[in-house]
Amino acid sequence: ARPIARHDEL
Amino acid sequence: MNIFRFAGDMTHLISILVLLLKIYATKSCSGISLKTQELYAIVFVARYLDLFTDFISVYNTVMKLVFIGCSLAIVWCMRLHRVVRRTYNKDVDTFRHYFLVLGCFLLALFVHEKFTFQEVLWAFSIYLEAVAILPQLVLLQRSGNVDNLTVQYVFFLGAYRAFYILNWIYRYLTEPHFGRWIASVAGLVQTALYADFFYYYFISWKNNAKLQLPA
Repeated sequence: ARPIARHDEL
Repeated sequence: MNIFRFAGDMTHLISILVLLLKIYATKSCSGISLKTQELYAIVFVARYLDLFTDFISVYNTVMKLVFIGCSLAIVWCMRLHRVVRRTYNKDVDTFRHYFLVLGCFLLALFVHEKFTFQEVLWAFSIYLEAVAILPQLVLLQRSGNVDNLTVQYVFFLGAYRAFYILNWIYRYLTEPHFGRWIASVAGLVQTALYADFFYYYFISWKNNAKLQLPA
């Protein structure tokens, strides 16, 4: 499964 | 990091600095909705839980601290500062914002990226930010023409999410597997809520008149 993208945005 | 996102973050920062300037310089928060400020404080606290557990970059950490710090400082100022608090007119700031908090939390329980404490609160903060401006827009409608700094504050606040939409389009086109549907859809809703404000803002700017929102 696609890894949960890190929340790199503010 | 792309130019759209950086522009969005800077516009967001400017909106907060304009608000702090207005409150500090005029020692007044008339025309500002305390409820919107409280919603933003909740948004930042709920979204930046990973502040100490997930280091992205110095920029990311510093900006998170600034946003949390400023939003809490504004709420503190409007509630407790002995001079400013007297200028808060709670009779016009009557939006039932707790329903927004409850509704967004329930939505986050059903629609999120992963059913974990952090991800549910992240989705909650995204939904809440989309509607957090409502008490402020309602207050603007009620109080007719307001001072320029308040209008600039709302304008920059709306512009920042519009930049973020360009950022999401850019990232979708340039990064494989980039899918931030929750943030993108909520961001579209958020920017749409400002649409009428932007329209009247542009009209007033073109006619070089004070902003007049239809009651």
